[in-house]
Amino acid sequence: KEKHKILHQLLQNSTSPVDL
Amino acid sequence: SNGDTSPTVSMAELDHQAQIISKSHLETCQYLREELQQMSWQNFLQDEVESYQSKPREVMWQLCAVKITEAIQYVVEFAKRIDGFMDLCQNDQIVLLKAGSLEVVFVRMCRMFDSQNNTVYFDGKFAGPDVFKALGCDDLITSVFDFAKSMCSLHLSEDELALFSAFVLLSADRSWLQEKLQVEKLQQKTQLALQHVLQKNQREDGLLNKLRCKVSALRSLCSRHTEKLSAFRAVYPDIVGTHFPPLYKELFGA
Repeated sequence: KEKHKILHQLLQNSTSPVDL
Repeated sequence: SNGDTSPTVSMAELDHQAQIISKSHLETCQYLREELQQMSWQNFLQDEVESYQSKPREVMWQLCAVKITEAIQYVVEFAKRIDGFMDLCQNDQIVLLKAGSLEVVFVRMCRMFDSQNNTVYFDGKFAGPDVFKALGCDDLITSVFDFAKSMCSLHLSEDELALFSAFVLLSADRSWLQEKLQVEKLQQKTQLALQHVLQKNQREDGLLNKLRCKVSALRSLCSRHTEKLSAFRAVYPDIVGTHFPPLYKELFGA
């Protein structure tokens, strides 16, 4: 999970992508 | 034809699947066709091309990594809106996106490609392959442009492109899938929906096969991108480590 932290975050977000 | 995994789906279900995927595609396609058409006359001037060419290699790599990452974020949103994708286990969602998001970016690229001028929308204007010279990956860039050109020659409609993108993303043969059967079912349903739309749009019989052939070309482009990235990283490890977008590093193991 730690390895794909941002992907996890993007998949869980219900709105637009987080600022990367 | 694949025994147990062949889903029994009605025409209404296929229509529904096709509609959801088309809607997801349009909501997440980054640029609408009309917007791209309005910008189509904007090509980089010679001095602008030269300014890209004279950028240090690492600066151009970083710029391209940022653009790829932006496009990938839209692909992630596309995936999330495909009916059934979020029902897959998290491991498989990650596996499919890790392996397929760049492939979908390459598929989507044909919408932003001008076949007549051999240019692609990049950083605000339409750019030819020469704009990317500083990357030091001429062979890969030529292959990416050739792929976009060949995709354009198929003249796919938005709904056909949407379904093909979903089909690519839902590839059930990716390594490390935990619930392969679930992915297989979803991919087969998407393929049936694609077939259904191609028939409805009265496309030629061989088109589905032509699209299937594109899958191996996409895999080859992506593995060559990985090779070029490792070669770059070997020379500029700190640049990748500190200046490349975290999502890009996560996806491509940089």
